[in-house]
Amino acid sequence: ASQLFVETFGKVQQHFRDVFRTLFEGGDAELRAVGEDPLECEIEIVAKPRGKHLQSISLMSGGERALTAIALLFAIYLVKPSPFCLLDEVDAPLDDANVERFIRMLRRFSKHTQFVVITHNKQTMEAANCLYGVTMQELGVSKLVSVRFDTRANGAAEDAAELA
Amino acid sequence: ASQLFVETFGKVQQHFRDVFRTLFEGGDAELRAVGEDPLECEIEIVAKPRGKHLQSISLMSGGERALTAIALLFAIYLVKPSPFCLLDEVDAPLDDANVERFIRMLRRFSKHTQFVVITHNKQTMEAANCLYGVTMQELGVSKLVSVRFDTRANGAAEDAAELA
Amino acid sequence: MFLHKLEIQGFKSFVERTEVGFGEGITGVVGPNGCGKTNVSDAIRWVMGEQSAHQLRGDSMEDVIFSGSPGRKPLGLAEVHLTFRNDRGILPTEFSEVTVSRRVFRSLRDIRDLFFDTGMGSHAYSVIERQMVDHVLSDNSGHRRFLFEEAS
Amino acid sequence: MFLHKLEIQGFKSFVERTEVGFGEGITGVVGPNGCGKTNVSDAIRWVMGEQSAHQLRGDSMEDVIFSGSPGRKPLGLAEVHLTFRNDRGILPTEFSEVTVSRRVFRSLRDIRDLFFDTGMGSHAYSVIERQMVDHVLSDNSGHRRFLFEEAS
Ligand SMILES: Nc1ncnc2c1ncn2[C@@H]1O[C@H](COP(=O)(O)OP(=O)(O)OP(=O)(O)O)[C@@H](O)[C@H]1O
Ligand SMILES: Nc1ncnc2c1ncn2[C@@H]1O[C@H](COP(=O)(O)OP(=O)(O)OP(=O)(O)O)[C@@H](O)[C@H]1O
Ligand SMILES: [Mg+2]
Ligand SMILES: [Mg+2]
Repeated sequence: ASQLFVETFGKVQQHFRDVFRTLFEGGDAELRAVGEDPLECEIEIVAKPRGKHLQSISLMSGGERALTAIALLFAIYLVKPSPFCLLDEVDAPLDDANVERFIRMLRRFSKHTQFVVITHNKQTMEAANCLYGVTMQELGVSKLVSVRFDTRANGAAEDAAELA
Repeated sequence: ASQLFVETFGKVQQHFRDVFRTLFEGGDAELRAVGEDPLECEIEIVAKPRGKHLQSISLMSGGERALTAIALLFAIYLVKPSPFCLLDEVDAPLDDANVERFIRMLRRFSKHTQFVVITHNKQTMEAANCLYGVTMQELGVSKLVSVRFDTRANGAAEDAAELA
Repeated sequence: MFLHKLEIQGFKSFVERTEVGFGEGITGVVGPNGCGKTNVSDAIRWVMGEQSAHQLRGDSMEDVIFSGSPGRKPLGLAEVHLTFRNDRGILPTEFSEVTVSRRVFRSLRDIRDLFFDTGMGSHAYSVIERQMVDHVLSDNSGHRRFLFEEAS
Repeated sequence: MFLHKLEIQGFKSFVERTEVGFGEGITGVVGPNGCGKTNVSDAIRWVMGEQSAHQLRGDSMEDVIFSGSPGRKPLGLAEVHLTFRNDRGILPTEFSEVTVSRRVFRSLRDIRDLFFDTGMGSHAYSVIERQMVDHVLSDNSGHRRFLFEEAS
């Protein structure tokens, strides 16, 4: 078990560095296992966006931390792909340019993984293959409506925006 | 001191209910002091948006909790106005309609309080009297630029959006 | 494709039977604050075996049953069914379609409580995610008291 | 109007002297992730007396001094000045303008450390605010390990 953990962790470490560099368009990042016993060690995350110092993620900005967590999630998926994945408003702290990078990566992964993405962000809505709106027109009662189904009509994002 | 706390708390309770009802366009909310000793008691927050049950804020949605916290902040300001207030991306979990309600309240309070509001939201940017952009064109070095100064030019929000 | 469809009935704010079909790639879910989007993801986690009522923002598992609205009485049952297409043989079975289901019935005492409206029980202040929100409503009520004393 | 202007020099990513003028009402601050917006609010909290380095996301107060960039060496001093107009007599003084200032110098040992690049010291994993992020990178490394073991 300890051997399997070390191997898997090694693969995730490698992928994490690559995915981080893709999402941050440069820079560097590391997952560090701290401690003697592989089954007892703690895991630290250090990252260095372009032009900045290698530092614990606690010193990064809100948006940088969110993007780093997204990088870790995708790195784990590369080692052990999940058939589906649920994301709830993970794009909330990201600026427009970072949302775009996030979406580009999401699209690539979505060839092998189904994603259910809850969002308030117009760019993210636009990237969905299929879009559902949830409303509470009757007080306290949720109702689901299909906004778009793989047609990519331009009007769909505006309809969704009105719902949101 | 205990007497002063009870009086102040009573005023905040009253305002919290009113501000909540304004931001949620109805519903109800309460601040409850739990315990015998006013100087030792714990403070609970319960809220009931329209059509929903009175429940602890832990059962509300992400956006509803954020808006409730904003209501509490403004309620405290009504009892003890602060000359200035710093808000860092508090509008991130709010949908478009709630951002609009938040802004309407912000504008009213801004007659007596100066607000410094950090945001990624286009509507909030639009509401600012004066807008600064921060950029890092030189890696690792922040630079502040004035985007708009009380002219409300239409182009300003787009310039800000490009910066953001 | 793996995830095929989700059926929700009586689960949290989804009092009516609701069906969500999943296609290839990215399925987006949008809507105003408080309309039920996270409740959809709660339903998926619940039917996939989530054991912690706290993770579903409740006190007990029965908190996921529709608890009523101005126009509707509370229900006594919540159920969720999640259907998978097994064409890629991901699941260790020869069936081409697999449905996972979960139900919870309201206990008799809970129904009595509903009628007597005991209010919100022992929910204490909660952790709220946003940074400023942490300052206003922190998990540590000493902090919140400090805010009031500051206002005194 | 009360808040008049903020001057930042050598504080975090603001290596150059930067001046922010405040007008009536709402002053908005925008920009991409990581460009320095929260650092502006950190500067205000710091000059107003914030004692906790942790609240400013650092280990010690010296972490607020500009620590260098590809094109610039680290500085040895950070200073922030916040000027108030006192026309409404909010401050208990007869002066019409009041400036609060704060400085911190880098200690000699810290300068030596910078040259030997000891890396990031004992920063442990941090609490991250977003909900999914809590699951991926929780403060409890047992949780994060679980994620890896799940992947094993
Ligand atoms: N058992 C229940 N019965 C009826 N309504 C419930 C129940 N449990 C939760 N709710 C309601 O569901 C709503 C929460 O919905 P949800 O968390 O899905 O919102 P959301 O769409 O994710 O919003 P946001 O964008 O703010 O995150 C709450 O207002 C709550 O009152
Ligand atoms: N002492 C320092 N010297 C140089 N740079 C620093 C120092 N302390 C922090 N920084 C840098 O400042 C950046 C953080 O900026 P800040 O938190 O203000 O971003 P932000 O504009 O609020 O972004 P977001 O929109 O993601 O919240 C980090 O990338 C960090 O590397
Ligand atoms: Mg939600
Ligand atoms: Mg920030």
